[in-house]
Amino acid sequence: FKGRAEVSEADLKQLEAALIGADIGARTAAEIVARVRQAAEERRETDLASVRRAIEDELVGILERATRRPRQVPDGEPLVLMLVGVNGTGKTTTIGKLTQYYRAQGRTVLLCAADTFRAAATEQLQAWGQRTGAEVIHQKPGADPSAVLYDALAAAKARKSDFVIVDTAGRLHTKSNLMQELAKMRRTAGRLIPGAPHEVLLVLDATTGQNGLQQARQFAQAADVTGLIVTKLDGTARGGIVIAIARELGLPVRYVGTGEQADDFVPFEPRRFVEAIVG
Amino acid sequence: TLTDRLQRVFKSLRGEARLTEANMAETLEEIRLALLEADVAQSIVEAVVADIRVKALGQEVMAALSPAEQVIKILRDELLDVLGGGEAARVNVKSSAPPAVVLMAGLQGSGKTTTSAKLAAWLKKRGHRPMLVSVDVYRPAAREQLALLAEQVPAPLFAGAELVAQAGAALGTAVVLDLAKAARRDAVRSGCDVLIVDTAGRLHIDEPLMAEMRQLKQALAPGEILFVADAMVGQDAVHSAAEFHRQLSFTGVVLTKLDGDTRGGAALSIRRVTGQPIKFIGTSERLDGLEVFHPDRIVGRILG
Ligand SMILES: Nc1nc2c(ncn2[C@@H]2O[C@H](COP(=O)(O)OP(=O)(O)OP(=O)(O)O)[C@@H](O)[C@H]2O)c(=O)[nH]1
Ligand SMILES: Nc1nc2c(ncn2[C@@H]2O[C@H](COP(=O)(O)OP(=O)(O)OP(=O)(O)O)[C@@H](O)[C@H]2O)c(=O)[nH]1
Ligand SMILES: [Mg+2]
Ligand SMILES: [Mg+2]
Repeated sequence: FKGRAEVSEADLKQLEAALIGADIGARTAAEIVARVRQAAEERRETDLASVRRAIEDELVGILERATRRPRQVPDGEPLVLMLVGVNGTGKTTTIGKLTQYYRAQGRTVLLCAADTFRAAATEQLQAWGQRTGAEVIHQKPGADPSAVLYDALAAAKARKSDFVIVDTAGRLHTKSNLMQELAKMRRTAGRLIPGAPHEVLLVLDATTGQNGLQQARQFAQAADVTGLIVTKLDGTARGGIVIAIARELGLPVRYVGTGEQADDFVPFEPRRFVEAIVG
Repeated sequence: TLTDRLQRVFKSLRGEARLTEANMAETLEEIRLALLEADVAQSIVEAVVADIRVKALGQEVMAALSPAEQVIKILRDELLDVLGGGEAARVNVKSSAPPAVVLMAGLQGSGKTTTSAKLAAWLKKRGHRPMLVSVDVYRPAAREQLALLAEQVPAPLFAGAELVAQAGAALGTAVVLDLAKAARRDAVRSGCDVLIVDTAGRLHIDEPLMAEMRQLKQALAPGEILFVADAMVGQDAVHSAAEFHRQLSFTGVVLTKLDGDTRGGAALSIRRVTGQPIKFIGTSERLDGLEVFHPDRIVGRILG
């Protein structure tokens, strides 16, 4: 008697339910559980702990195979990051956190208030700039976002800033004119600094359901996303939709938001993320 | 579409003329997957599928419909039944002592501030004189955001700048409650019959902030508490909605950002787990982007 509980049908159903509850998706959850069950039977490792670990390994594997990386930054140029995503996911707040994170490493950061549309968007970013020690390049409400971006990159080059972080307006991926606006911003950036924006981070709310995959597809197409940030993981949602995004689009999660303050921010750890899902 | 998938299920069962135990299993599995993919919560999907199984089994074949179409009809009726009637879009702005108070609640980023302004525009159109106030003293530039939107409606805003300035660095529940009560007094003074209170986004598991919400409710005795939720929320919808309802007994739901292409299964989850009506949907970022909720439209989206 090994003292290891054998996995039961009920256990497998419960594990599958945990995956679905984490927004992994019904079909993906079924596939993973089926594959793990078969492998466990073949290896004769059918105790619950091993099966649970095997599911975690599957998920970690998917996340680690997402190998998209930022673009190369030419020597002496600022690294340009652009945050994009649908409305309300936490882009502006995350820029405050990124600024804190880089400043703590002794880097200089310049911010670009390219959300010229939403009420008080510039004021919100300016407050974060003050809080974390970064200047904010901005223009009047209604200005062309690409014009603000141009100003910011020119300023960053002149000041030899280490980083430029660009805030963009929230936008639904179904609005083609708004997605084209992003494409135009990318082209503008690339003209001024080779390879810019070097990192385009899609900011996803951890509570997002299956629509998150469609969001990622559309933003990847319009803005050439290089990675994801998952916010609001301090809630009860688990952000499992990033598994499908990793698998289909090869996009890795780079950072995670865990609250509303400047230091509620960590680099992504696949194993830890997955353990919270499989529980 | 789900209809196509069900047609294929029935075809593969070689010309079945009626709904039986045998052809039901595969059909119900397709329905289960479709509802989960549309972000309906697991527990709700289970209940719906169980109901459909009972209603569908042994049904007399309807002359005009194929078995697949018949099941779809049963499913449609079931979803419409869960989502409930159209008595939904009345905002309770009657009050024995004016102003009537509408309190906005919800998770971070769901659309409360924007919806507060949209609601003011909505009520103005219907002959009311709404005043807006933001008691979000936490999020940078939150009160500025509502102030700008109030100008656009246009509707009077209680800014409470002195109250916030006096609080200094001690921005918390005390000044939140002071602001809310001062706004109500100002609404009476200004002849406004409705006060819309925008609140900070908060997690349902954040005890101090949920306690603040309960205290706001107690202080204001709102006739309407609207839970503002993002239509693209997935399985978590049941957890946040249930907890907000448990603590606040909210009276209605606004589902925002339905101008996207999310299937909107959260509508079913939230309605089913709280029993509260979805009163409005948000359909754009503009002030006129607030519409009455129609169950058949969201059912159409969920069934995709
Ligand atoms: N709990 C929690 N809240 C967060 C997190 N990140 C952001 N928020 C909150 O989410 C809300 C929206 O954040 P914003 O930064 O304004 O989001 P945004 O994407 O810039 O919004 P738009 O510009 O309007 O599209 C705010 O209340 C933030 O404080 C997080 O990691 N955890
Ligand atoms: N497309 C679209 N965008 C919306 C809708 N409702 C709100 N938004 C946008 O969603 C984002 C968040 O809206 P807010 O009103 O700031 O959300 P909130 O709940 O007040 O956020 P917190 O106060 O941080 O919790 C903004 O960019 C809004 O313009 C809607 O119905 N459709
Ligand atoms: Mg923003
Ligand atoms: Mg707000």
